[in-house]
Amino acid sequence: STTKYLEAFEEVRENFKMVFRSLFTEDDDCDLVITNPGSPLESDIGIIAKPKGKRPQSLSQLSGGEKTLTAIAFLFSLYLLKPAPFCIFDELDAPLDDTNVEKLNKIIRKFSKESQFIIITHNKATMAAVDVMYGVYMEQQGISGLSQVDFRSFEHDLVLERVS
Amino acid sequence: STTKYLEAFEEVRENFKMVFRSLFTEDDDCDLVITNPGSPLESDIGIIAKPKGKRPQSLSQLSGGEKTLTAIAFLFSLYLLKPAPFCIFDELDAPLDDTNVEKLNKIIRKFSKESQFIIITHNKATMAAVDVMYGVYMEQQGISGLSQVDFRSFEHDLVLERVS
Amino acid sequence: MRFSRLEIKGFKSFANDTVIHFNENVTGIVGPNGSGKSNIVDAIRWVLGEQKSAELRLDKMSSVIFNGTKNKKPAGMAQVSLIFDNTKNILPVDYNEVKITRILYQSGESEYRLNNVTCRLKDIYSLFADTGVGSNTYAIIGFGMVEDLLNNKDNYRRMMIEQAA
Amino acid sequence: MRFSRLEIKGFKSFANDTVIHFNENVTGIVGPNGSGKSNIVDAIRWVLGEQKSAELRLDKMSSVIFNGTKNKKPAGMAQVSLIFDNTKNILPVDYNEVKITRILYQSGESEYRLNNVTCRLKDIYSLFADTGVGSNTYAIIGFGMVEDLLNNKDNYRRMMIEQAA
Ligand SMILES: Nc1ncnc2c1ncn2[C@@H]1O[C@H](COP(=O)(O)OP(=O)(O)OP(=O)(O)O)[C@@H](O)[C@H]1O
Ligand SMILES: Nc1ncnc2c1ncn2[C@@H]1O[C@H](COP(=O)(O)OP(=O)(O)OP(=O)(O)O)[C@@H](O)[C@H]1O
Ligand SMILES: [Mg+2]
Ligand SMILES: [Mg+2]
Repeated sequence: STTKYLEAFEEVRENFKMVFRSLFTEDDDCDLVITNPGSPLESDIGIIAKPKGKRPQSLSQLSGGEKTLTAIAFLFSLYLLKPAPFCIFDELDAPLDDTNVEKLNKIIRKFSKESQFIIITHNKATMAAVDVMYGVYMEQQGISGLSQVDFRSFEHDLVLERVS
Repeated sequence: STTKYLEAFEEVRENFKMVFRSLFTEDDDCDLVITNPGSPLESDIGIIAKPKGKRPQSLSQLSGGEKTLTAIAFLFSLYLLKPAPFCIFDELDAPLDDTNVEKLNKIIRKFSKESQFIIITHNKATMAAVDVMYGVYMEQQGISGLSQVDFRSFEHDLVLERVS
Repeated sequence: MRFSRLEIKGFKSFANDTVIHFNENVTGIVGPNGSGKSNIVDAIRWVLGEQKSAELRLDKMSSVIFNGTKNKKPAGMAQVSLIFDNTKNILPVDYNEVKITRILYQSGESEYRLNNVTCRLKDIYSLFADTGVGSNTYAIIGFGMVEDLLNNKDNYRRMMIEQAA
Repeated sequence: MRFSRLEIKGFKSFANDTVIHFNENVTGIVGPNGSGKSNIVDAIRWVLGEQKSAELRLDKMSSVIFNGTKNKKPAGMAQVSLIFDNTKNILPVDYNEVKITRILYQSGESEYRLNNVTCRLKDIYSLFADTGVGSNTYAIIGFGMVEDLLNNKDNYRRMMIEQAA
């Protein structure tokens, strides 16, 4: 029914504003809009995302990482409406910088009290943030094997100094 | 003309076999085929890629990283036919594991004697492999600034031990 | 309603019997390109009833069966079991553990089982109704879904909100 | 025929005069998401004559002009210059340095310059003919090109071989 959909939409919209601002910054502008309010059940949904004072005219002007983070904010907004018992993320952190990877992992940690998270990654910071880690490898040609891995020795400090 | 195209195709095909095997392994199967040899100038080109003893029926069965590496092999094959004076890679290493990032950077290093490479990345191993590095940052809200960065202190050792 | 473990055999690159335990809140899966990480995600989708081969990166469903290598023949069947911890009795079944199993034989025949008893796919669907568990859940996220959200192809965003409503 | 440097002003997020030197074989560009790294790639494409706004991630070409923030008004124009080291005389010009400049004004007028002298876009194209330099070169590679190669949309692969032939 239209009412049920509009109620769900409003809740997702509120969630989106909150999640987007925690993934970006508190004074960022964002919104979800029903582009054709006259017929909401047929209308598509627009995402307005304006990180840090920028004025992009559409999502396509955002950077690769900003777009990914915006999509993740939308997905978490749905999750908050109706939490799934488990969430699986397949290398979602690939286009993100270190700061955004950390923010994503913090949100995952927060929601992981309610749901189980399975995170596939190549990113060292993400590896350091999980509770247990399994390594998948090619046991013999073309056949997968699995083994639990231990994260005992790990340093990934990167010091960038400005020289000019 | 058809002859010129077929000669170029043959050379790209030979290059592809060589580059693919250096990005994957020496005994990997790969090929480029003109799917409709009867009319080569209209026919599309098929890529056959079978890493390490696997038998995928099509490119789509390969993993994300394997597909990216295969596309990179194709691009380098074109490059060897007609070297461009510069090459720009925008975060091509994002889906690659550490071993493949290292292989990619080795090939870049080799070709960089002939051409200039500009590499955009979030990957620490790639950062360690370049000659000079510039950091782009948001100088004020929404305005980009640039500064040269120094890579003096950097460790990214990751020790994974099998526990079972 | 938590996962307890996943058992895979003959599914894509997992030719051999493999068990993955999911006892923690946040489980990480790592490994080289092409080792089989995304195949684990496919296995979970598949056992939850995924019917679209494209969602599993395949041309046809029979391609989920381990298709052999130079040194090992193709498998006769693909079998995946997902075991849930049901101690909170969220699922309307009398057991502490609920195990769903899906099998596809080379012949094309397929089978579904609930706690090792043959059942129909719709039994599995109705078991999970209202729990938010299903193969089309917005909770299994790869880069394809991120792209679909950004392109908003076929009103993807509205469809997802309708699904969660 | 190497790059010597790139000068950007008023182009996308580079509101202020910015110079990037390319003296080394392998130059790395790093920074946070949204800082402007891909915009540098767009600037290089644009000054080499890119005419398709979609290739620059834009709906219309006028969107390359810095469009302002809460604290700074939009720029009156976008200007990018790419300076080549021509000491090997690969380019048919009598200078050791060859500078190509492209300008787009808010009015929609655009200008091209070769070593600060106004010229036409076709002069820039013919300057670089046979050198392998151009905005549509297969040497500027992002994830979009990787996807086009894998999908082989519109015979992308054959088109690339024809271009290199
Ligand atoms: N039916 C099958 N039989 C055997 N191997 C298969 C089958 N289907 C897919 N594979 C193989 O599984 C591999 C893909 O694994 P997967 O996509 O899980 O990799 P991945 O670990 O996610 O890698 P990446 O880090 O690159 O994403 C491919 O090399 C593919 O050939
Ligand atoms: N005309 C313009 N005026 C001002 N800012 C603009 C303009 N066009 C694009 N931008 C801004 O530039 C930013 C994008 O920068 P860019 O794509 O270069 O980021 P990036 O460094 O490549 O990031 P990522 O690591 O996420 O790929 C966006 O936030 C966008 O809003
Ligand atoms: Mg994968
Ligand atoms: Mg970018």
